[in-house]
Amino acid sequence: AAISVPKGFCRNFCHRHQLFINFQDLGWHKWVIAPKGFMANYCHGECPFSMTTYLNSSNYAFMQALMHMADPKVPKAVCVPTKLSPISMLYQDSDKNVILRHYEDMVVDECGCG
Amino acid sequence: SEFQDSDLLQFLGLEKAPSPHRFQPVPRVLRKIIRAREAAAASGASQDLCYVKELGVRGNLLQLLPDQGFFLNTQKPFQDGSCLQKVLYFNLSAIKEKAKLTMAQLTLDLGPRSYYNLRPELVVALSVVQDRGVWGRSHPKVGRLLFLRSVPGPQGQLQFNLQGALKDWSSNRLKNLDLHLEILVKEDRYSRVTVQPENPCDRLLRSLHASLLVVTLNPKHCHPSSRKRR
Repeated sequence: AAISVPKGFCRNFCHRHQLFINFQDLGWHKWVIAPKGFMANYCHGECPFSMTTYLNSSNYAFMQALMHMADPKVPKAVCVPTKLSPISMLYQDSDKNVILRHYEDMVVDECGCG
Repeated sequence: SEFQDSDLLQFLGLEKAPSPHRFQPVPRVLRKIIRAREAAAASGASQDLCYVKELGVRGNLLQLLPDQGFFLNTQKPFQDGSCLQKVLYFNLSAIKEKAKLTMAQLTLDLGPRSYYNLRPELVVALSVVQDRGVWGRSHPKVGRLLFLRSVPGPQGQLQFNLQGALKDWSSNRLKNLDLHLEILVKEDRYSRVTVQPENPCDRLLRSLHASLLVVTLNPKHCHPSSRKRR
């Protein structure tokens, strides 16, 4: 069953945030032909023990959060990507070869506590 | 900067940050592929990036290698209707040994379509270079003929499948591919009455552009698609 949560309450919990990587900012526009950038996203937020069930958590994260409660020296579970997808890049190398290549795990699709 | 030049670029499969002085022309098919993939990614549709739908082949790496060869005897006219001769040279060192070659297509761009009338008819002969001799100085020894193709109008792009030739190369582990290209003018009964604003051979000499598109599949990154059992 859905749990009603006050508005703004979830803001600090682990979730996906939008992040557009512009190759010009990295200086990569000098050799990357396309795309000009891509929506890479990132994961950020708290993984409190009480919410691990709802934050797409692994069993390990649940156990770690439990251990953190028992012993604060054990770090909290962290917010990490749980599903990633690839992108294709068209670029030119120093030998004037034009290369189209795909790179795995470049875009964060989903986040969770791990 | 130091980090970017080594670790991150190595992670992307690059030894160092490329620094091209200017971008090479990108063929329409590569632009089409990247646009289709960008659109699919934006819409969230799942896509198999180990299959190049636009070319109908499996592969995760497409490389367009520029021709680094040279024209032969540009000063002296050839005999027997030969229009031009060129050694095509492709540096294949960018192709990794473990990669499986799934496509090798040579494109000869004879120039824009609006340049010419549809004559004279040309014949394109493409052979392997058996012995290159002194690079750039002596006339190379021409070996096996790969293609002999009649071209009604010297315009646009011609494509040649070189996968067989490159497989020979692959088994010998050579680092480059040398080809001998000869373009001949076929006698045309209309050519004498057609007003040609410029000698087509001179124009071809300026506009001819060759490139080799190589598609490879790295089994480490692309697993064979699983089949359902009955």
